[in-house]
Amino acid sequence: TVGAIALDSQGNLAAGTSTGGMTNKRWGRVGDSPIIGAGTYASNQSCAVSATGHGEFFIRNVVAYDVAARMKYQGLSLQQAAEEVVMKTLKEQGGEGGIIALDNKGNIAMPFNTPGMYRGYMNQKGKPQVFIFQ
Amino acid sequence: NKVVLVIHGGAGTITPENMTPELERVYRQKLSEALEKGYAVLERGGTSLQAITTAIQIMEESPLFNAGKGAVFTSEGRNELDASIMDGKTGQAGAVAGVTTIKSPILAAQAVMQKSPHVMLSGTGAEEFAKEQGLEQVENSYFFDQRRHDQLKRLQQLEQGKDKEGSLKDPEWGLFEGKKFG
Repeated sequence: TVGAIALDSQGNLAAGTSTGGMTNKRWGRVGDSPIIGAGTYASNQSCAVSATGHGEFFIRNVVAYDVAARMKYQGLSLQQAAEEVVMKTLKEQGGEGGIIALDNKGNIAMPFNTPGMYRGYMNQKGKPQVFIFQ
Repeated sequence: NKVVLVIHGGAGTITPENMTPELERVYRQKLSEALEKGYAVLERGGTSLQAITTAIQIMEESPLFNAGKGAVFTSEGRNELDASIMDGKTGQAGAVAGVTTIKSPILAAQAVMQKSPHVMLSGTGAEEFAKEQGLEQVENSYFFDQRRHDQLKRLQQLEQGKDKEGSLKDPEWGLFEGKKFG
């Protein structure tokens, strides 16, 4: 699964996710990637999120929207909301994976509860920052 | 205004032990390329939608990631792809699920968002819509990647008890996202 989120010069957020699904998939199984609110979400009033991992957990927990809702209704920061959803809620259920999240001030969060996640960001510092392992 | 681009290429049992230095270099290079091309869109005043579709298409066209080319295989040995997109400014969204002949699933999701009254289209209907919108169509074999196909075969052998659990420990298996299997 791959994903991208961006904040543009007009202050608009957007999120996208694309996947090949699950190995050995049967019965037309659909994961979280094409489901808005689970694997992908964006709202200028809160944040943009793209997810990757064991889709069934991300669907049941409406992960991408949950991060935005915690910011909106609990007043959590992006970092707090993202960490709580991925490192607490998901992890307690055995949901493996991670997210990238970005708010309308340009704050970034990339929590994951697996050994690694291919991820990176670029901002006015001008150089791509790429990470793979914990 | 501040402009920012963030990407991911999948999460899973990705550790230094199951990643050769050469493979790590190749991954870092492709991720950097997606960031640089997507960020260049933002720098010249492009929209966040344009930036994310640029970055995602670069990763869809690389066999390194489980999306587009290099996607994993279903139990029938086919590639079935999904994608979604959402615009934070308007709240509009688009998605496709279970498509097999659309070269760029993220562009199809964007077409659903911008050219249809729906949010999600699936299967042959989604492919029909993408064709009508002039999106590039490919044979399903376009997405074929030998490494992924081998993974499917070994997993199915494992399922039929023909392979030892040990193979799951092979470095190759480390590239499975979260070791989830159908």
